[in-house]
Amino acid sequence: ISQQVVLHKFFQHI
Amino acid sequence: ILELRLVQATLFKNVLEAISDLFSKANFDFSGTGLELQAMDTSHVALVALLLRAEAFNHYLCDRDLSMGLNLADMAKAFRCANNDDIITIKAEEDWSDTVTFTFESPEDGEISIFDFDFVGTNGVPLEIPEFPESEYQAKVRMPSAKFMRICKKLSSFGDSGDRDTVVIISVDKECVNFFTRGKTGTSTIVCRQTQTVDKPKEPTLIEMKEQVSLAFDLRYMNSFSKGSTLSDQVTISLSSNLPAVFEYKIAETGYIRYYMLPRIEE
Repeated sequence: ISQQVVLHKFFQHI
Repeated sequence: ILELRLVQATLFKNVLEAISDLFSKANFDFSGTGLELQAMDTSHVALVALLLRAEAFNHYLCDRDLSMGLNLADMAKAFRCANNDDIITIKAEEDWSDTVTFTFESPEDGEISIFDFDFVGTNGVPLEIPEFPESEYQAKVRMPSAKFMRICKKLSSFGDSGDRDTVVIISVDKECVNFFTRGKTGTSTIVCRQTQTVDKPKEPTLIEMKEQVSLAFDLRYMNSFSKGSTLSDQVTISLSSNLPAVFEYKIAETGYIRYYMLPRIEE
């Protein structure tokens, strides 16, 4: 089972 | 004032075909350097960033930065009415009246079609996307874009069977890249070896690997990304377990289209 991480959060947190 | 002209509609038609099925709205940023477009799908899983430098246009005048959200489905419909050799003019007036005008002119019979698009809100784009250093990617694969599209189609025909959530695992080791998917009654693996033959120097598959990597992605997104093949002969896939994968198509000398997607992680 795998989960998709959303990009919006990723780019806002870097 | 904003006034741009392209003597062949093909480039813009291809751009819209490459993004309009996955992304419903996009942010268009016009500046002195060119057009930067960014869009994110509604589930915030995939992002596309396009750059078309001013030199990509036959005429480019933009004396003030202008950012506009546009509905891509409407634009794609309009552009399907344009012939490949139509001359496109893009204009926005000084009063920034929240509309932009696209004009298609047929050089053969002089017929002119005019479309005005109202600005719309976008899904949280544009975002600040840093250029990650090359060293942060575990592997890079460059291959002919037609080959990548063919691989996505093959995997879909096997894995799909109406399942929207088919996952593809891309694994890279020294000399080959494997695309693996699971169907209802079995699995499918496509192995691509590194090639650089003398008779086909323009169609190499090149693999740069720092360490072995194996990452899972949604096939339906990859399938949409593969539509960038109309814009470039080659695609470069940059893979890292900590960064969004980048599927990049260089557009001649004048820009690029990059699709970003994070790999799936084990729960």
